[in-house]
Amino acid sequence: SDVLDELENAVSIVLHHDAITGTAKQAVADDYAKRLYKGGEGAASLLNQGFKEIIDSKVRGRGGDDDGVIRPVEESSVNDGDVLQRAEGLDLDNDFVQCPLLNISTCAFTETSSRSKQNMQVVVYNNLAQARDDFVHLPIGKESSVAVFDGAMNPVASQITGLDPSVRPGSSEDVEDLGFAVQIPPKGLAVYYVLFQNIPQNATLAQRSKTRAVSPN
Amino acid sequence: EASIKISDGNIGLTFDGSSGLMRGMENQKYGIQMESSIDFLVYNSSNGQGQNSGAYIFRPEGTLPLLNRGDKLNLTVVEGPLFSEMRQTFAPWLHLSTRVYGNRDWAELMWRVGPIPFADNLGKEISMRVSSSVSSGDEFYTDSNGRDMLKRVVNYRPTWDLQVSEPVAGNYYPLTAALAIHDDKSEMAVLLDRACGGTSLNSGDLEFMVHRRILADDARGVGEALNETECGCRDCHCAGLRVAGTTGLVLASATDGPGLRRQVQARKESPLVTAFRAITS
Repeated sequence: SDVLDELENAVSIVLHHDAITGTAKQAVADDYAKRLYKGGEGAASLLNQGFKEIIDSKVRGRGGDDDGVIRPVEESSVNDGDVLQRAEGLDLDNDFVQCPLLNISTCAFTETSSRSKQNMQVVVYNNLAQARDDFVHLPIGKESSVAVFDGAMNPVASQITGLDPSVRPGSSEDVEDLGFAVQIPPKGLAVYYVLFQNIPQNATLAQRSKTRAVSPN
Repeated sequence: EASIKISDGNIGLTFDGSSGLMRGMENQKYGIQMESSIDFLVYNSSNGQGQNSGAYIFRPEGTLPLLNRGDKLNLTVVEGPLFSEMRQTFAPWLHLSTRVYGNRDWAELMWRVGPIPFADNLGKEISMRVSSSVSSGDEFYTDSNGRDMLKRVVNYRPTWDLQVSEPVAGNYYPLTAALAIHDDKSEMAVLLDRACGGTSLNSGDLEFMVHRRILADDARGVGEALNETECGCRDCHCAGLRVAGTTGLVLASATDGPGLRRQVQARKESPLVTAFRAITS
Protein backbone atom coordinates (compact mmCIF):
# COMPACT_ATOMS: atom_id res chain seq x y z
CA SER A 1 0.00 0.00 0.00
CA ASP A 2 1.41 3.44 -0.87
CA VAL A 3 0.38 4.47 2.64
CA LEU A 4 3.50 2.61 3.71
CA ASP A 5 5.58 4.61 1.22
CA GLU A 6 4.95 7.69 3.32
CA LEU A 7 6.39 5.93 6.37
CA GLU A 8 9.23 4.50 4.33
CA ASN A 9 10.09 7.95 2.96
CA ALA A 10 9.97 9.44 6.46
CA VAL A 11 12.23 6.72 7.87
CA SER A 12 14.72 7.13 5.03
CA ILE A 13 14.88 10.87 5.68
CA VAL A 14 15.40 10.45 9.42
CA LEU A 15 18.26 8.04 8.83
CA HIS A 16 20.29 11.20 8.24
CA HIS A 17 22.74 11.63 11.12
CA ASP A 18 21.20 14.98 12.08
CA ALA A 19 17.85 13.27 12.65
CA ILE A 20 19.22 10.30 14.54
CA THR A 21 21.40 12.37 16.85
CA GLY A 22 19.28 15.53 17.06
CA THR A 23 22.07 17.75 15.75
CA ALA A 24 19.61 20.06 14.01
CA LYS A 25 17.69 23.23 14.58
CA GLN A 26 14.42 22.96 16.47
CA ALA A 27 12.38 23.63 13.33
CA VAL A 28 14.19 20.85 11.47
CA ALA A 29 13.72 18.45 14.39
CA ASP A 30 10.03 19.34 14.47
CA ASP A 31 9.81 18.60 10.75
CA TYR A 32 11.43 15.17 11.21
CA ALA A 33 8.93 14.44 13.98
CA LYS A 34 6.00 15.55 11.81
CA ARG A 35 7.03 13.31 8.90
CA LEU A 36 7.51 10.30 11.18
CA TYR A 37 4.21 10.95 12.89
CA LYS A 38 2.29 11.18 9.60
CA GLY A 39 3.99 8.04 8.30
CA GLY A 40 3.29 6.21 11.54
CA GLU A 41 -0.36 7.24 11.56
CA GLY A 42 -0.83 5.93 8.03
CA ALA A 43 0.81 2.63 8.85
CA ALA A 44 -1.28 2.28 12.00
CA SER A 45 -4.50 2.70 10.01
CA LEU A 46 -3.29 -0.01 7.64
CA LEU A 47 -2.56 -2.32 10.60
CA ASN A 48 -6.04 -1.57 11.96
CA GLN A 49 -7.60 -2.65 8.67
CA GLY A 50 -5.52 -5.81 8.82
CA PHE A 51 -6.64 -6.54 12.38
CA LYS A 52 -10.26 -6.07 11.36
CA GLU A 53 -9.89 -8.30 8.30
CA ILE A 54 -8.19 -11.13 10.21
CA ILE A 55 -10.54 -11.04 13.17
CA ASP A 56 -13.77 -10.60 11.23
CA SER A 57 -12.75 -13.39 8.88
CA LYS A 58 -12.63 -15.58 11.99
CA VAL A 59 -16.12 -14.54 12.95
CA ARG A 60 -17.24 -15.57 9.45
CA GLY A 61 -15.75 -18.93 10.34
CA ARG A 62 -12.47 -19.15 8.47
CA GLY A 63 -10.65 -20.86 11.27
CA GLY A 64 -8.50 -20.20 14.28
CA ASP A 65 -8.00 -21.98 17.57
CA ASP A 66 -10.71 -22.00 20.16
CA ASP A 67 -8.44 -20.51 22.81
CA GLY A 68 -9.34 -17.11 21.45
CA VAL A 69 -5.81 -16.61 20.32
CA ILE A 70 -5.77 -15.76 16.64
CA ARG A 71 -2.93 -17.05 14.53
CA PRO A 72 -2.17 -16.00 10.99
CA VAL A 73 -5.08 -17.13 8.84
CA GLU A 74 -3.18 -19.77 6.87
CA GLU A 75 -2.13 -21.52 10.09
CA SER A 76 -5.51 -21.57 11.73
CA SER A 77 -7.37 -24.83 12.08
CA VAL A 78 -10.37 -24.84 14.38
CA ASN A 79 -13.14 -22.39 13.62
CA ASP A 80 -13.09 -19.88 16.41
CA GLY A 81 -15.95 -17.94 14.90
CA ASP A 82 -18.17 -19.52 17.56
CA VAL A 83 -15.73 -18.26 20.18
CA LEU A 84 -16.20 -14.65 19.15
CA GLN A 85 -19.91 -15.12 18.71
CA ARG A 86 -20.12 -16.98 21.97
CA ALA A 87 -19.44 -13.59 23.55
CA GLU A 88 -23.19 -12.82 23.51
CA GLY A 89 -23.68 -12.13 19.81
CA LEU A 90 -21.19 -9.32 19.58
CA ASP A 91 -21.53 -6.87 16.76
CA LEU A 92 -17.94 -6.33 15.71
CA ASP A 93 -18.39 -4.00 12.78
CA ASN A 94 -16.48 -1.08 14.18
CA ASP A 95 -13.01 -0.12 13.07
CA PHE A 96 -9.98 -0.40 15.29
CA VAL A 97 -8.13 2.60 16.66
CA GLN A 98 -4.68 2.86 18.23
CA CYS A 99 -3.34 5.33 20.81
CA PRO A 100 0.28 6.45 20.28
CA LEU A 101 0.44 8.08 23.74
CA LEU A 102 -0.32 4.93 25.70
CA ASN A 103 3.20 5.26 27.15
CA ILE A 104 2.00 8.32 29.06
CA SER A 105 -1.39 6.76 29.87
CA THR A 106 -3.29 8.85 27.35
CA CYS A 107 -5.99 7.38 25.09
CA ALA A 108 -9.20 9.24 24.40
CA PHE A 109 -10.85 6.08 23.09
CA THR A 110 -10.45 3.95 26.20
CA GLU A 111 -11.10 6.88 28.55
CA THR A 112 -14.37 7.82 26.88
CA SER A 113 -15.40 4.18 26.40
CA SER A 114 -15.05 3.53 30.12
CA ARG A 115 -16.98 6.67 31.04
CA SER A 116 -19.81 5.81 28.65
CA LYS A 117 -19.62 2.13 29.67
CA GLN A 118 -18.93 1.17 26.09
CA ASN A 119 -17.54 -2.38 26.01
CA MET A 120 -14.32 -2.78 24.04
CA GLN A 121 -12.51 -5.41 22.07
CA VAL A 122 -8.71 -5.17 22.41
CA VAL A 123 -6.37 -6.79 19.92
CA VAL A 124 -2.68 -7.22 20.75
CA TYR A 125 -0.09 -7.97 18.07
CA ASN A 126 3.26 -9.60 18.88
CA ASN A 127 5.95 -8.96 16.28
CA LEU A 128 8.48 -11.30 17.89
CA ALA A 129 9.14 -14.78 16.52
CA GLN A 130 8.56 -16.20 20.01
CA ALA A 131 5.34 -16.58 22.00
CA ARG A 132 5.07 -13.76 24.48
CA ASP A 133 3.63 -13.19 27.95
CA ASP A 134 3.28 -9.47 28.48
CA PHE A 135 1.10 -6.81 30.04
CA VAL A 136 -1.27 -4.30 28.50
CA HIS A 137 -1.97 -1.01 30.31
CA LEU A 138 -4.93 1.18 29.35
CA PRO A 139 -6.10 4.50 30.83
CA ILE A 140 -9.75 4.35 31.95
CA GLY A 141 -12.03 6.79 33.74
CA LYS A 142 -11.84 6.81 37.51
CA GLU A 143 -14.14 4.53 39.51
CA SER A 144 -14.93 2.30 36.52
CA SER A 145 -16.16 -1.19 37.33
CA VAL A 146 -14.56 -3.39 34.72
CA ALA A 147 -13.78 -7.01 33.91
CA VAL A 148 -11.39 -8.45 31.31
CA PHE A 149 -11.89 -11.63 29.29
CA ASP A 150 -9.69 -13.38 26.75
CA GLY A 151 -10.85 -14.24 23.24
CA ALA A 152 -12.47 -17.43 24.48
CA MET A 153 -14.37 -15.39 27.09
CA ASN A 154 -12.35 -16.83 29.97
CA PRO A 155 -12.01 -14.28 32.79
CA VAL A 156 -8.58 -12.60 33.03
CA ALA A 157 -7.18 -11.09 36.25
CA SER A 158 -6.67 -7.34 36.00
CA GLN A 159 -5.51 -4.50 38.23
CA ILE A 160 -6.59 -0.87 38.50
CA THR A 161 -3.90 1.55 39.68
CA GLY A 162 -4.11 5.31 40.24
CA LEU A 163 -1.78 7.30 37.96
CA ASP A 164 1.35 8.98 39.31
CA PRO A 165 0.53 12.72 38.98
CA SER A 166 3.74 13.27 36.99
CA VAL A 167 2.62 10.91 34.20
CA ARG A 168 0.04 13.38 32.90
CA PRO A 169 0.70 16.67 34.70
CA GLY A 170 -2.58 18.42 35.38
CA SER A 171 -4.83 15.68 34.05
CA SER A 172 -4.09 12.53 36.05
CA GLU A 173 -6.81 13.00 38.64
CA ASP A 174 -9.77 11.40 36.89
CA VAL A 175 -7.93 8.66 35.03
CA GLU A 176 -6.69 5.29 36.29
CA ASP A 177 -4.56 2.57 34.76
CA LEU A 178 -6.12 -0.82 33.91
CA GLY A 179 -3.42 -3.48 33.61
CA PHE A 180 -3.85 -7.11 32.57
CA ALA A 181 -1.63 -9.97 31.44
CA VAL A 182 -1.72 -11.14 27.82
CA GLN A 183 -0.40 -14.23 26.02
CA ILE A 184 0.31 -13.82 22.32
CA PRO A 185 1.61 -16.38 19.78
CA PRO A 186 4.71 -15.73 17.66
CA LYS A 187 4.01 -13.11 14.95
CA GLY A 188 0.37 -13.36 15.95
CA LEU A 189 -2.64 -11.64 17.45
CA ALA A 190 -4.60 -12.18 20.61
CA VAL A 191 -8.06 -10.78 21.33
CA TYR A 192 -9.33 -9.58 24.72
CA TYR A 193 -12.59 -8.03 25.86
CA VAL A 194 -12.81 -5.17 28.35
CA LEU A 195 -16.39 -5.04 29.61
CA PHE A 196 -17.92 -2.16 31.54
CA GLN A 197 -21.53 -3.39 31.28
CA ASN A 198 -23.41 -6.67 30.68
CA ILE A 199 -20.58 -8.31 32.59
CA PRO A 200 -21.10 -12.13 32.66
CA GLN A 201 -21.46 -13.89 35.98
CA ASN A 202 -18.14 -15.70 35.73
CA ALA A 203 -16.26 -12.39 35.61
CA THR A 204 -13.22 -11.55 37.74
CA LEU A 205 -13.71 -7.84 38.37
CA ALA A 206 -10.54 -5.75 38.19
CA GLN A 207 -8.89 -5.40 41.60
CA ARG A 208 -7.82 -2.01 42.81
CA SER A 209 -4.18 -1.81 43.95
CA LYS A 210 -3.37 -0.40 47.39
CA THR A 211 -1.40 2.82 47.37
CA ARG A 212 0.27 4.36 50.42
CA ALA A 213 2.62 7.28 50.85
CA VAL A 214 5.77 6.75 52.91
CA SER A 215 7.51 9.83 54.27
CA PRO A 216 11.18 9.12 55.03
CA ASN A 217 12.13 9.17 58.72
CA GLU B 1 9.63 2.20 58.20
CA ALA B 2 13.37 1.44 58.24
CA SER B 3 13.03 -0.20 54.84
CA ILE B 4 10.23 -0.85 52.39
CA LYS B 5 10.29 -3.83 50.04
CA ILE B 6 8.28 -4.38 46.90
CA SER B 7 8.43 -7.81 45.35
CA ASP B 8 6.23 -9.92 43.08
CA GLY B 9 7.60 -13.30 42.02
CA ASN B 10 11.39 -13.52 41.75
CA ILE B 11 12.34 -9.85 41.77
CA GLY B 12 12.50 -7.90 45.05
CA LEU B 13 13.55 -4.27 45.51
CA THR B 14 14.28 -2.74 48.93
CA PHE B 15 14.09 0.99 49.61
CA ASP B 16 15.69 2.87 52.48
CA GLY B 17 13.11 4.34 54.85
CA SER B 18 15.24 7.35 55.73
CA SER B 19 16.64 8.50 52.37
CA GLY B 20 13.86 7.11 50.18
CA LEU B 21 16.48 5.73 47.78
CA MET B 22 16.55 2.14 46.53
CA ARG B 23 19.00 0.13 48.64
CA GLY B 24 18.96 -3.41 47.33
CA MET B 25 17.80 -5.70 44.53
CA GLU B 26 17.35 -9.46 44.46
CA ASN B 27 16.47 -12.11 41.92
CA GLN B 28 15.42 -15.23 43.79
CA LYS B 29 15.35 -17.30 40.61
CA TYR B 30 19.15 -17.12 40.56
CA GLY B 31 19.62 -16.73 44.30
CA ILE B 32 21.20 -13.33 43.84
CA GLN B 33 20.74 -10.32 46.06
CA MET B 34 22.93 -7.27 46.34
CA GLU B 35 23.13 -3.66 47.32
CA SER B 36 21.88 -1.49 44.53
CA SER B 37 20.61 2.03 44.20
CA ILE B 38 19.26 4.33 41.51
CA ASP B 39 19.95 8.04 41.38
CA PHE B 40 20.15 10.83 38.81
CA LEU B 41 23.17 12.97 37.91
CA VAL B 42 22.85 16.55 36.70
CA TYR B 43 25.88 17.46 34.56
CA ASN B 44 26.62 21.16 34.19
CA SER B 45 26.93 21.72 30.42
CA SER B 46 30.20 23.50 29.96
CA ASN B 47 29.98 26.78 28.10
CA GLY B 48 33.59 27.79 28.48
CA GLN B 49 37.23 26.82 27.89
CA GLY B 50 36.70 27.39 24.19
CA GLN B 51 34.26 24.55 23.53
CA ASN B 52 30.62 24.65 24.55
CA SER B 53 28.44 21.62 25.07
CA GLY B 54 25.86 21.55 22.31
CA ALA B 55 24.00 19.38 19.87
CA TYR B 56 27.21 17.63 18.78
CA ILE B 57 29.27 17.98 21.93
CA PHE B 58 28.84 16.59 25.47
CA ARG B 59 31.41 18.40 27.60
CA PRO B 60 30.23 18.61 31.20
CA GLU B 61 31.90 20.86 33.73
CA GLY B 62 31.22 18.89 36.89
CA THR B 63 27.82 18.01 38.29
CA LEU B 64 25.15 20.10 39.98
CA PRO B 65 23.06 19.12 42.98
CA LEU B 66 19.61 17.88 42.07
CA LEU B 67 17.67 21.14 41.95
CA ASN B 68 14.54 21.82 44.02
CA ARG B 69 15.02 18.54 45.80
CA GLY B 70 14.37 18.20 49.48
CA ASP B 71 17.04 16.23 51.30
CA LYS B 72 14.78 13.12 51.30
CA LEU B 73 12.56 11.45 48.75
CA ASN B 74 8.91 10.94 49.41
CA LEU B 75 7.81 7.48 48.35
CA THR B 76 4.48 6.14 47.17
CA VAL B 77 4.10 2.37 47.37
CA VAL B 78 1.61 0.67 45.01
CA GLU B 79 0.78 -2.99 45.65
CA GLY B 80 -1.63 -5.02 43.53
CA PRO B 81 -2.40 -8.56 42.33
CA LEU B 82 -0.42 -8.27 39.09
CA PHE B 83 2.39 -5.81 39.85
CA SER B 84 3.82 -3.60 42.57
CA GLU B 85 5.51 -0.27 42.11
CA MET B 86 7.59 2.29 44.02
CA ARG B 87 7.19 5.93 43.02
CA GLN B 88 9.98 8.39 43.83
CA THR B 89 10.02 12.15 43.22
CA PHE B 90 13.62 13.35 42.93
CA ALA B 91 12.56 16.87 41.94
CA PRO B 92 9.31 18.46 40.66
CA TRP B 93 10.63 17.74 37.13
CA LEU B 94 12.24 14.35 37.85
CA HIS B 95 10.20 11.22 38.70
CA LEU B 96 10.91 7.50 38.72
CA SER B 97 8.45 4.62 39.11
CA THR B 98 10.09 1.23 39.60
CA ARG B 99 7.71 -1.65 38.82
CA VAL B 100 7.97 -5.39 39.39
CA TYR B 101 5.52 -7.88 37.83
CA GLY B 102 4.61 -11.24 39.37
CA ASN B 103 5.69 -13.31 36.37
CA ARG B 104 8.72 -11.33 35.20
CA ASP B 105 12.39 -11.75 36.10
CA TRP B 106 13.32 -8.11 35.62
CA ALA B 107 12.18 -4.68 36.85
CA GLU B 108 10.82 -1.79 34.75
CA LEU B 109 12.15 1.71 35.42
CA MET B 110 9.60 4.27 34.18
CA TRP B 111 11.16 7.71 34.30
CA ARG B 112 9.82 11.17 33.50
CA VAL B 113 12.22 14.09 33.10
CA GLY B 114 11.48 17.74 32.34
CA PRO B 115 11.00 20.53 31.80
CA ILE B 116 14.61 20.92 32.97
CA PRO B 117 14.87 24.22 34.92
CA PHE B 118 17.51 26.69 33.75
CA ALA B 119 16.91 29.76 35.90
CA ASP B 120 20.55 29.42 37.02
CA ASN B 121 21.56 30.00 33.39
CA LEU B 122 23.36 26.68 33.25
CA GLY B 123 22.73 24.06 30.58
CA LYS B 124 22.22 20.57 31.94
CA GLU B 125 22.47 16.94 30.96
CA ILE B 126 20.50 14.49 33.11
CA SER B 127 21.73 10.91 33.46
CA MET B 128 20.25 8.01 35.39
CA ARG B 129 22.75 5.92 37.34
CA VAL B 130 22.10 2.43 38.66
CA SER B 131 24.84 1.52 41.14
CA SER B 132 25.41 -1.99 42.49
CA SER B 133 27.94 -4.25 44.15
CA VAL B 134 28.73 -6.05 40.88
CA SER B 135 32.56 -6.11 40.90
CA SER B 136 32.91 -4.98 37.31
CA GLY B 137 36.05 -2.88 37.85
CA ASP B 138 36.59 -0.54 34.92
CA GLU B 139 34.98 -2.80 32.30
CA PHE B 140 31.50 -2.52 30.83
CA TYR B 141 29.68 -3.64 27.67
CA THR B 142 27.65 -1.62 25.19
CA ASP B 143 25.63 -3.00 22.28
CA SER B 144 26.48 -2.32 18.65
CA ASN B 145 23.16 -1.45 17.07
CA GLY B 146 21.44 -4.20 19.02
CA ARG B 147 23.92 -6.88 17.92
CA ASP B 148 26.99 -8.14 19.79
CA MET B 149 28.11 -6.45 23.00
CA LEU B 150 31.41 -4.55 22.76
CA LYS B 151 33.77 -4.47 25.72
CA ARG B 152 34.68 -0.99 26.93
CA VAL B 153 37.35 -0.02 29.47
CA VAL B 154 37.26 3.31 31.34
CA ASN B 155 39.95 5.83 30.18
CA TYR B 156 41.30 3.38 27.62
CA ARG B 157 41.35 2.96 23.83
CA PRO B 158 42.46 -0.36 22.31
CA THR B 159 44.32 1.27 19.46
CA TRP B 160 46.20 4.19 20.97
CA ASP B 161 47.34 5.64 24.31
CA LEU B 162 44.46 7.86 25.38
CA GLN B 163 45.38 11.14 27.07
CA VAL B 164 42.27 11.68 29.21
CA SER B 165 41.05 15.26 28.84
CA GLU B 166 37.35 14.53 29.32
CA PRO B 167 37.01 12.05 32.22
CA VAL B 168 33.22 11.84 31.83
CA ALA B 169 32.40 12.52 28.18
CA GLY B 170 35.48 10.61 27.05
CA ASN B 171 33.94 7.49 28.61
CA TYR B 172 30.42 7.92 27.23
CA TYR B 173 29.61 5.53 24.38
CA PRO B 174 26.64 5.28 21.98
CA LEU B 175 23.95 2.87 23.17
CA THR B 176 21.12 1.59 21.00
CA ALA B 177 19.73 -1.21 23.14
CA ALA B 178 21.82 -2.33 26.11
CA LEU B 179 24.48 -1.45 28.69
CA ALA B 180 25.80 -4.30 30.85
CA ILE B 181 28.35 -5.12 33.56
CA HIS B 182 29.27 -8.42 35.10
CA ASP B 183 31.63 -10.20 37.46
CA ASP B 184 32.16 -13.93 37.84
CA LYS B 185 28.90 -14.36 39.76
CA SER B 186 26.34 -11.91 38.42
CA GLU B 187 25.35 -9.69 35.53
CA MET B 188 23.39 -6.44 35.70
CA ALA B 189 22.09 -4.69 32.60
CA VAL B 190 19.78 -1.88 31.53
CA LEU B 191 17.70 -2.34 28.35
CA LEU B 192 16.74 0.90 26.61
CA ASP B 193 13.68 1.91 24.62
CA ARG B 194 15.72 4.45 22.57
CA ALA B 195 19.30 5.26 21.58
CA CYS B 196 21.31 7.42 23.99
CA GLY B 197 24.80 7.75 25.51
CA GLY B 198 26.01 5.69 28.46
CA THR B 199 28.95 4.54 30.53
CA SER B 200 30.09 2.88 33.75
CA LEU B 201 32.44 5.31 35.48
CA ASN B 202 32.72 3.30 38.70
CA SER B 203 32.72 -0.40 39.41
CA GLY B 204 29.13 -1.64 39.59
CA ASP B 205 27.62 1.45 37.90
CA LEU B 206 25.34 1.66 34.85
CA GLU B 207 24.80 5.25 33.71
CA PHE B 208 22.86 6.52 30.70
CA MET B 209 21.67 9.95 29.61
CA VAL B 210 17.93 10.58 29.63
CA HIS B 211 17.52 14.26 28.77
CA ARG B 212 19.53 17.44 28.09
CA ARG B 213 18.87 21.14 27.80
CA ILE B 214 21.78 23.27 26.53
CA LEU B 215 21.95 27.05 26.57
CA ALA B 216 24.86 27.65 24.19
CA ASP B 217 25.64 26.55 20.65
CA ASP B 218 28.71 24.34 20.11
CA ALA B 219 29.78 26.05 16.85
CA ARG B 220 29.56 22.82 14.88
CA GLY B 221 26.99 23.97 12.39
CA VAL B 222 23.56 23.86 14.04
CA GLY B 223 23.78 27.53 14.96
CA GLU B 224 21.21 27.13 17.73
CA ALA B 225 21.30 26.00 21.36
CA LEU B 226 19.48 22.75 22.21
CA ASN B 227 17.08 24.73 24.33
CA GLU B 228 13.40 24.05 23.76
CA THR B 229 11.94 27.45 24.35
CA GLU B 230 9.70 27.01 21.31
CA CYS B 231 8.38 23.49 21.37
CA GLY B 232 5.79 23.27 18.65
CA CYS B 233 4.92 26.91 18.21
CA ARG B 234 6.94 29.90 17.06
CA ASP B 235 6.00 32.68 19.39
CA CYS B 236 4.74 30.93 22.51
CA HIS B 237 7.30 30.55 25.29
CA CYS B 238 7.37 26.89 26.17
CA ALA B 239 8.57 25.62 29.53
CA GLY B 240 10.62 22.93 27.83
CA LEU B 241 10.22 19.33 26.69
CA ARG B 242 9.19 16.52 28.96
CA VAL B 243 10.69 13.14 28.20
CA ALA B 244 9.22 9.81 29.36
CA GLY B 245 10.90 6.45 28.99
CA THR B 246 10.84 2.86 30.23
CA THR B 247 14.07 0.98 30.85
CA GLY B 248 14.36 -2.71 31.75
CA LEU B 249 16.67 -3.52 34.70
CA VAL B 250 18.06 -7.08 34.64
CA LEU B 251 19.95 -8.76 37.53
CA ALA B 252 20.83 -12.40 36.99
CA SER B 253 23.64 -14.92 37.34
CA ALA B 254 26.68 -14.43 35.12
CA THR B 255 25.67 -17.50 33.08
CA ASP B 256 21.96 -16.70 32.68
CA GLY B 257 22.33 -12.93 32.45
CA PRO B 258 23.04 -12.71 28.69
CA GLY B 259 19.98 -14.86 27.83
CA LEU B 260 17.59 -12.84 29.98
CA ARG B 261 19.17 -9.59 28.73
CA ARG B 262 18.56 -10.52 25.08
CA GLN B 263 14.98 -11.58 25.84
CA VAL B 264 14.21 -8.19 27.39
CA GLN B 265 16.10 -6.41 24.57
CA ALA B 266 13.91 -8.12 21.94
CA ARG B 267 10.78 -6.91 23.73
CA LYS B 268 12.04 -3.34 23.95
CA GLU B 269 12.77 -3.39 20.21
CA SER B 270 9.33 -4.80 19.36
CA PRO B 271 6.77 -3.34 21.72
CA LEU B 272 3.28 -4.80 21.58
CA VAL B 273 0.88 -3.15 19.11
CA THR B 274 -2.48 -2.64 20.84
CA ALA B 275 -5.67 -1.61 19.05
CA PHE B 276 -9.21 -1.12 20.32
CA ARG B 277 -12.72 -1.02 18.98
CA ALA B 278 -16.18 -0.64 20.44
CA ILE B 279 -18.44 -3.65 20.86
CA THR B 280 -22.11 -3.05 20.44
CA SER B 281 -24.07 -6.04 21.73
